[in-house]
Amino acid sequence: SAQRPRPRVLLKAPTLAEMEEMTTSEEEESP
Amino acid sequence: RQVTVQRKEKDFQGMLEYHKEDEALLVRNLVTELKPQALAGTVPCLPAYILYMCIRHADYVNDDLKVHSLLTSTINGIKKVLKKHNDDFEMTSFWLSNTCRLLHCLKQYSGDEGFMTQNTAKQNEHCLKNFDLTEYRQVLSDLSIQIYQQLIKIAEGLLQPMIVSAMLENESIQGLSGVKPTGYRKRSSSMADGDSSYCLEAIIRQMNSFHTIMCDQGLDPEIILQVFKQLFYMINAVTLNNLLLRKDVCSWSTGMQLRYNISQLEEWLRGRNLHQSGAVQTMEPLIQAAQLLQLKKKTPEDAEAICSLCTALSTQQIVKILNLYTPLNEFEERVTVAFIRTIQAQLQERNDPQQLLLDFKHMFPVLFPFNPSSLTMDSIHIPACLNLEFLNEV
Repeated sequence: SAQRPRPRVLLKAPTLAEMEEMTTSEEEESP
Repeated sequence: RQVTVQRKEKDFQGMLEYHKEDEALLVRNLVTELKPQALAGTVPCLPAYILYMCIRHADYVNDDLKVHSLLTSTINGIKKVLKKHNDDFEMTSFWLSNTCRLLHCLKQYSGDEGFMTQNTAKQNEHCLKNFDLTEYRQVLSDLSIQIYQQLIKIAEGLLQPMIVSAMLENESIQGLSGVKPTGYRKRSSSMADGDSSYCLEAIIRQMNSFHTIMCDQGLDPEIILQVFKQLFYMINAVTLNNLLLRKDVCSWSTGMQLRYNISQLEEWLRGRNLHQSGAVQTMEPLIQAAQLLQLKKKTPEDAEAICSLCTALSTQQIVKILNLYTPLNEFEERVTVAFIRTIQAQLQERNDPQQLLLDFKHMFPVLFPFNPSSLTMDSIHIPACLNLEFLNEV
C-alpha cells in the first residue's frame, strides 16, 4: 500500500502588523 | 577485496543551500539592493523562485528556525524596499509580482492536494516535506495587499494631473471648438502648474507604460485586470466630479468630446486584451453623463428618455448637470425649470445616494487567485549578476 506522507508541522508566524512592531522596536533599540 | 563505487554526478534537485550567516547577504543582494533592470531577459519573478528554493532546502534539512528567519528577513526586506521606493511604479510592481509568486510557490509546493492539480510529477517532488507554512502564506497575502495599494497610489498619482485636461478640456475632434459655449475663460485644473495641459494620448501613453512594466515583470494577469479596473474607476470619478462642478464643460460639445475620449479608452482596453477587466463598466456614470449632455432636453418624452438612460447617475447628479447645462448659442434654449421638475418627479421613487460627488479614492477589494507556474525548480539558472555564488545547488 502507498505510504502516507508524514503530516507537516505548522510553523507559527507573527502577523504582518506584529512583524512591523518587532522591527520598529528593534530599530528603536539599536543606537 | 576492493569495491569501487562509481559516483553518479548528482542531479540538481531544485534546492539552494546557504550558511545561516549568509542570510543577511542573501536578502541584501536578492531583495533590498536589487535593481529590477538587472534581471531583464531572465525568468520573470526569479527572486521569488530563488527564495522558494532556499526555503525548500531549510525545510529539507528540517531547520524550522532557518525557515522562520529567512521568511521574516525577506518580508522585512521587501517592506524596506517598498518604503524607500514609495513613488516608483516599476519597483513596486516588481515586488508585487515577486511576493505573489512566492505566495503561489508556497501553495503550489505545500503538499495540499488542492494546489497540486496542475503539477507535473517532477514538480510534486519539489514540495515541502516537513513544514506547513500556511501562516506565512497569510502574511505574504497581507503584504501583497499592501503592495497592491501602494502600486495603485503611485499610478493614480501619475494619472490624476492629466485627467481633467485630457478628458474634459482638450479638443481633439476637429471643428468642435467652433461650437463651444462662448463667454467662458478656458480653465484648467492644472493652472497652478503654468500652462501644462494634457491630451488623451498622454493618459494612453502612461497606461501603456504601466501595462508593459507589469507584463514584463510577470505580474499575474488577473491582478493586471484589477489594476486597470481601479484606474478606470478613478478616471471616471475625477472626470465626473469636475463635470458636476463646472458650468463651462456642461455643454453639448464637451459631451461629444467626452464620448469620443471614452471610446478611445475602450479601444485601448480591447487592444491590450483588458476588456474583461470590468474597467468599462466603472465608466458607466461618465458615459451616461456624456449622453445626457447630448440628448434633447425639452419634451416629456425627452425627460422619459433621460430617466431610462441615466441609471448609473443619481437624481441629484442628473439634476445638477441639467442645471449647469450651457446652451451652445442663442439658438439653443436653456433647460427649463419645468423640465427639471418633470425629471425630479419621475425619479422620486429611486433610492439614490445623497452625495453629489463620487469618492475618487474608493478602492475595489483586490483578489489574488492562485496561479501555479509550469516552471520546474531544477531548470532555474541563477545569473552571475545577482552575486549569489555562496548559494549551493542541491
